[in-house]
Amino acid sequence: LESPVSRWTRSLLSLLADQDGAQLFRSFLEREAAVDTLDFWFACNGFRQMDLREPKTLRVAKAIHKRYVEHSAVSRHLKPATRSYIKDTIKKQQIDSAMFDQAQTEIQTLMEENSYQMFLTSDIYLQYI
Amino acid sequence: YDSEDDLLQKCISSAMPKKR
Repeated sequence: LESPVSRWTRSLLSLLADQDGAQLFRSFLEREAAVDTLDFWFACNGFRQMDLREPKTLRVAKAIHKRYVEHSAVSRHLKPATRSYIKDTIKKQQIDSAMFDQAQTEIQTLMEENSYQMFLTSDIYLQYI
Repeated sequence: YDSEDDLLQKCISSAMPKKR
């Protein structure tokens, strides 16, 4: 049986699917001042599961937009077209479950190419294993 | 009535992996 730790090295998604893995990666990102990227990624997943008929879903979309898409470490890594698409969607109040998908993909690619690679060689990871 | 921050935190927590 494959150990959880060896799954972490398989992919970023395997790491994030494991509670200890996600927690350790979060600690690493806190140290790198990049934890917003991970919180945004989880917020997108959480948003996708929300019921669009509930009024609070629009409030969450607005909160994700304000907190991450407008101003944060996430914002500057998103394509301008992606940011304006989300802004327009909220302005028109025409939210849908997939409205953050493109932004989430851009941030996931960023983590896969940068922070995830750094994490796998970090002392925080090496000490854990 | 939850604030926007509370709703956001709940949304993030709901997507976090659960204990094995």
